[in-house]
Amino acid sequence: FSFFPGTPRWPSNRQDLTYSFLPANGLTDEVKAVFTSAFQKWSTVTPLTFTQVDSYSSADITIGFYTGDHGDGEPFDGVLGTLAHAFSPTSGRLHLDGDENWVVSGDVTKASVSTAVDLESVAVHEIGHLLGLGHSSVEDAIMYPSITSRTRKVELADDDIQGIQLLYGTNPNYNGSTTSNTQERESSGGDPRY
Amino acid sequence: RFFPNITDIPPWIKNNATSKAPWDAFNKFAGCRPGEKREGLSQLKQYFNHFGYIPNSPSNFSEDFDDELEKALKSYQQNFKLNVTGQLDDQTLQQIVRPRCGNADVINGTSSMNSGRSSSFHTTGHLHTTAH
Repeated sequence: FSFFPGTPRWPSNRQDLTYSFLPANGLTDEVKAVFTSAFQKWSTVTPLTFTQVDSYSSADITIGFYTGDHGDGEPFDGVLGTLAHAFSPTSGRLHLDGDENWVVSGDVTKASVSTAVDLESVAVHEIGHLLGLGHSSVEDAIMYPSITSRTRKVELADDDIQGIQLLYGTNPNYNGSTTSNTQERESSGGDPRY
Repeated sequence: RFFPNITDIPPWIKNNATSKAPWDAFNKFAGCRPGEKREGLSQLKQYFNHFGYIPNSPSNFSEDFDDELEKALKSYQQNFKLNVTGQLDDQTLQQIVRPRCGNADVINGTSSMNSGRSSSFHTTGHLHTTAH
């Protein structure tokens, strides 16, 4: 795992975070639920909590789908390539490429379209950035920078958990295991960890 | 575009799925070596610049496989646990063209992505570690 330069994090008086969706996207409840699940991955292992609110302007974390140049100097590039990006604490901005073929539910590995991308997998990764994690060299980790289309990877790896708990500590209710469905994890070559 | 289920993906999306992803063009550089000049290498340098492996952003990158690109490649290969060859081998290109997060791997010239290991770790192994 790694952190952003200067190790920015949400301060101790801002651990109960709110999030909201760009109203112009008109996202369905089903899409929003994907993010709820993604936030839960991180709240399970830390004392952080995440609550969806309607007020986009006052939310700690804002989530929006954009295409091409969307004003932050990091234009999206159409199908595949760059899928999303997010800012370090305490910016709270999470942007996803609206041109992707986002799969909201179902077994993305069986998608007939080669460009299908699992939304929750990308959401869990980008939330890691929002909380202060940089990229990881551990291929099994959520914070590994790349993900192949038609792949699902939503469970935090030990590497992710160690990193985020260094920033925020441990959820007192965390029992040391986040993997409820081992079939959801990508297979790993089992690189040694030091 | 959102698909509540994979079965909802319409036929026209499937028919257009053969369109090239933005970085597929980099595959033509397979086997390209330091010292060569290839049209389009400037775009590969822009890729590495975007993800932090080439720190400066000149108005125009050259089409030369120069020391700067070789150094960027080695750093990239180290971060992704590839063989550190400094060349555009197949394994490296396969990784480069994969879809990914737009955030940089190297920020302000510093990469902690691979535990900050220097390339000397891979060549000499002079790093004491404790397994846990």
